[in-house]
Amino acid sequence: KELFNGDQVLRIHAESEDHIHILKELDEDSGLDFWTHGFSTERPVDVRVPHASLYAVKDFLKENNIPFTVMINNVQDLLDEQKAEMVSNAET
Amino acid sequence: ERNAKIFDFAAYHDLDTIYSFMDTLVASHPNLISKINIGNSYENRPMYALKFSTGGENRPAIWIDAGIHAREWVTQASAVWIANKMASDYGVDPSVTSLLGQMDVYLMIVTNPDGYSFTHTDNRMWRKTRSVNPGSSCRGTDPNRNWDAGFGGPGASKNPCSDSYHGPYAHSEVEVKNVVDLIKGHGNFKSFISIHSYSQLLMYPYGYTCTNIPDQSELHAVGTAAIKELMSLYNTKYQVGSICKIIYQASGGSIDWTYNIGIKYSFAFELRDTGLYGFLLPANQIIPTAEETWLGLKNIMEYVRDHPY
Repeated sequence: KELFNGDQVLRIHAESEDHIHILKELDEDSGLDFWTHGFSTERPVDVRVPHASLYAVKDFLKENNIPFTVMINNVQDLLDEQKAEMVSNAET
Repeated sequence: ERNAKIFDFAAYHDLDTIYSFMDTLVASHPNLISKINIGNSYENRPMYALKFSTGGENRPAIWIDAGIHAREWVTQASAVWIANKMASDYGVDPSVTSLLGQMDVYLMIVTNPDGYSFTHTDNRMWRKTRSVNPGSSCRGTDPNRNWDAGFGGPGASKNPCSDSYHGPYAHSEVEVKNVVDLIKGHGNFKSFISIHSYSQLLMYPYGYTCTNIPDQSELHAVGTAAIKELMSLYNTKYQVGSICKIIYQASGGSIDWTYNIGIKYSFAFELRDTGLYGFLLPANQIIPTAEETWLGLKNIMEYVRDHPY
């Protein structure tokens, strides 16, 4: 079973065409899981970042002054909650 | 959960439970609903569409599918609720009764059964099909980049390890081919609606180009009216637009193919997220999401019913 301990989902807010151009470089990195698509200044883009790449990606965004927020702090925690809920529903 | 009335719609369920629910629903409404096996998936799971029909021969029809991207769990769960809602509203809600008196509705709750099963057993984040890609250790094709509409163009990847891999050729995925064959074989679909999550969008073609479709103004108006209904329930903010303009250029998508073969009322929903959970929307939001989506869907279906072509 694939586990996602420590993975975070970042919500990235591109503010300029430069930001969009830089983010497209990020898109080439096949290790990142883009949850939403299409870079624009109107809509944020969400990306699940594996724990191992988290610091590098955050540093990259900070170096390029691209604002982001942490949308999901630990993906595995949410998955564990969802699983536990399904088990208890099934028992019910 | 033998009876549709006690089925827990406010919970996520595995594939077997959803398939069992389908049988229960058909058994509860034998004169309205039948279960059509449109073929099998790559890993040989049956692919079922629920056909809502009150008779007639090859009537004008509406297609609704959910879960073509496996991890978008709120779409399959909403489709379960919508199936039950449509069944229980027939004979009660005059608009639904009138719709099903004139048209058939095909509802496919799990359009990617292999992928959906895999999200329960191995990888909750899986999106694609589970087909083997010769020469690659990565499996699966993005089933919404595999349609013969701008196939292989921008917004799809030729890398089998990418989540938007378009596949070796158009309709290479048996899951896509099964739907294509049903739509072409039937020949009288008037609307095709594909349900995804998340982003709160109602989109129309094209995705593979940012050129406007000939029916752009009509479809934009239909979409705007539909999200007005949708938003009236919980004020969930939606946007309307073409795939290319509202998100980005994405080739090989299903509604581009259906529009190009003449199914004018082709739409794609991206259901809600509160902005905190993405694909991991809590189960307590399934019913509110399904209720609001139903209002939008119903509005589109009423328009299709009243605008034969």
